[in-house]
Amino acid sequence: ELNTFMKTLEKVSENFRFFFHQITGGEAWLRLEKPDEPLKSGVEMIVKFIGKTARSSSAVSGGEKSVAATALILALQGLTPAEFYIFDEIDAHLDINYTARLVELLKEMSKHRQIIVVSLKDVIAERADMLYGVYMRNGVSSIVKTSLEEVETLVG
Amino acid sequence: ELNTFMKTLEKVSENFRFFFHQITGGEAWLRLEKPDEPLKSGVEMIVKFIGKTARSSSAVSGGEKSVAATALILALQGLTPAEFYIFDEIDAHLDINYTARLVELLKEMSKHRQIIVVSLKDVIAERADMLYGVYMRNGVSSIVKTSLEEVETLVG
Amino acid sequence: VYIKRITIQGFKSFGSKRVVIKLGPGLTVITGPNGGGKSTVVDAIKFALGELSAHSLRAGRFSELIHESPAEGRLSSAKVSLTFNNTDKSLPVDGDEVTVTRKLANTGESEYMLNGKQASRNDILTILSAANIKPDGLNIVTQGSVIGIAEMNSNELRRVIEDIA
Amino acid sequence: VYIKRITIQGFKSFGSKRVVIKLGPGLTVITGPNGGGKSTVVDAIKFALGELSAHSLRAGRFSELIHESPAEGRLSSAKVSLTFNNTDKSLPVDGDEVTVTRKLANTGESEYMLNGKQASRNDILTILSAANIKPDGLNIVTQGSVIGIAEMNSNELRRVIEDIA
Ligand SMILES: Nc1ncnc2c1ncn2[C@@H]1O[C@H](COP(=O)(O)OP(=O)(O)OP(=O)(O)O)[C@@H](O)[C@H]1O
Ligand SMILES: Nc1ncnc2c1ncn2[C@@H]1O[C@H](COP(=O)(O)OP(=O)(O)OP(=O)(O)O)[C@@H](O)[C@H]1O
Ligand SMILES: [Mg+2]
Ligand SMILES: [Mg+2]
Repeated sequence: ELNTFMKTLEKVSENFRFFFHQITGGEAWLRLEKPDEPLKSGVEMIVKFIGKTARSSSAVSGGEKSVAATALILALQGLTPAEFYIFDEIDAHLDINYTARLVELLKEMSKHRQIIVVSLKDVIAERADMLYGVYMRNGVSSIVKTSLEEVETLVG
Repeated sequence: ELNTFMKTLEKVSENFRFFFHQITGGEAWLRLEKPDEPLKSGVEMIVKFIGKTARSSSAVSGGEKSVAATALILALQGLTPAEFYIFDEIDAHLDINYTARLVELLKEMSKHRQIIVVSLKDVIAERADMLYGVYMRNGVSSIVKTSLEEVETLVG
Repeated sequence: VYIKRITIQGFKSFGSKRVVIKLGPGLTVITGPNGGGKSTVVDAIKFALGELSAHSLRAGRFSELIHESPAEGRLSSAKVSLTFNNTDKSLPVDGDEVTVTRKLANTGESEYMLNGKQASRNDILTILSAANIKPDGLNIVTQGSVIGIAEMNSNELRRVIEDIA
Repeated sequence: VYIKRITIQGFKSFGSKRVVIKLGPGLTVITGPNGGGKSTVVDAIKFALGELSAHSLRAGRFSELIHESPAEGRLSSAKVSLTFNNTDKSLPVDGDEVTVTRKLANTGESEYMLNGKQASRNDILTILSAANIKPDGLNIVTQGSVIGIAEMNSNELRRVIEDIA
């Protein structure tokens, strides 16, 4: 029981470190808040961005939190057979640099798992295998398969 | 007592309608949830985007919520002397159209009240009276007064 | 197992005309203006997977999940189907494709179907859980919730790890 | 009344070198890369206005508000000053400028000053409330909270209207 938990924690922490490093070049890991009470202790997410002090993921910036959360989600799924991810505007608070690194990683991951991303940014739309435009007319939604040039006319 | 409340509700609702129309061209208002119990009733925010059915602000899309919330905040402040607004990435979920309309309105409002906006988008930065770039080196933040061209080099 | 097709009819902003979205195993991006219906597609997936909370489908009551617009008035039902590619057999059902369907009547009652035949919600959830697919799985990150995941408290995060152990 | 100047030293990501941000009465935009320190400027304003909750300054404990970095190690105090333009006399204090200062020592104790002279937190809050300025006012919208304002429930919204009635 405890053994399985500790093994899983170790595995997710390793995955978390890998994905976080992919996007930021920094380090990240999970650790028991109270190591001497492994049966009850909470788990903390620690992130160390390049050139910065290691901090709990709740103390970093909005963009940095988006990156940490994405790395964690990718890390968790590695251990379960769920084959698809759906990300609805996870890039909303990311600057140009992190958005580009994020889409790089998602593109890479999409070779092994299905990834569905909702985004308003061209830099993400242009990497899509399939791109859909959703818009409304008279209060009714419709969806059209599109290419990036066409989207420009959709959004106006 | 009740009279002051109803008068204030009326006034805020009018302001809300005005600002919401400025940004979207649609209609918006506040109403008592239970009109026959004015002393206790909650207050609802109703928004009607062009071509759509009127709905509670909690049932619309992420971008539409951002617009409704901004209109409400501007509507409330009209009644108090607080002279400054601080908006930290309120444009995160807005598309190009709504971002452009939002910054138009903020520019207009900034003739009467101080507005401080944190944003990652050029279309907002280029309308600033004063533009600051904040960045970090060795884990220490510094701030520099800048122009839009310079920001391009800051963000990379 | 991945989603091959999503079919939406009368669910929230989608009207009486049936809309079919074909998906591949790679990277699909959904874009478009604010208020167009992008997040509604995400809601439709959660709805078909058996989501019971109207709030987590961004509606006040279940009846608000049925389409209503100036052009079409208020429809009488909403229906969403999800077709999975099951060539890897992670779903314990015969055949290379598995389709789950949920239909909501304006009475608030839901009906579920598996490959076109009536099924109970529990049947569907049990089959999907074999591939760890659930309406509130962390693999579905709704709009505006990503920052909150990084702010999860240490007990919540422990529970997440225990779930997959 | 508006903010003319913000001075930050040793507060969160700002180090021992004093940083001064001059502001005008119009539109000021703060931009820059993720993790640079933009929202920290907003935190600094709330801190100087007397914010008591570490959580709403995005810190676990008050001591985390004091700067710590590889370059400068852990500083011993944090200090933020806000200078208001008071030519319209909305703040009941003599003079065209009013400066409020808050200093936090690594003991967790805060000291407040008004125009350079020691003052109590209550004195400062009372003066600022004459212009309806408070650390948790709706005129300060923190990052990620705008969508939540549109999702306010009807009782919360009633209280907001009552507050300004
Ligand atoms: N029952 C319903 N019938 C018709 N329209 C509805 C219904 N419920 C919600 N809507 C509308 O659906 C629209 C689309 O919402 P959705 O959240 O999918 O937009 P979106 O494309 O994700 O936009 P954003 O980019 O702002 O996040 C909203 O304008 C909302 O008011
Ligand atoms: N006590 C502290 N000492 C030094 N740095 C700190 C301290 N507390 C927080 N930080 C760091 O300050 C940095 C800046 O955070 P801030 O939220 O201001 O960034 P931001 O510019 O708003 O970024 P974003 O665009 O992602 O929202 C973060 O990387 C965070 O880890
Ligand atoms: Mg959306
Ligand atoms: Mg920020």
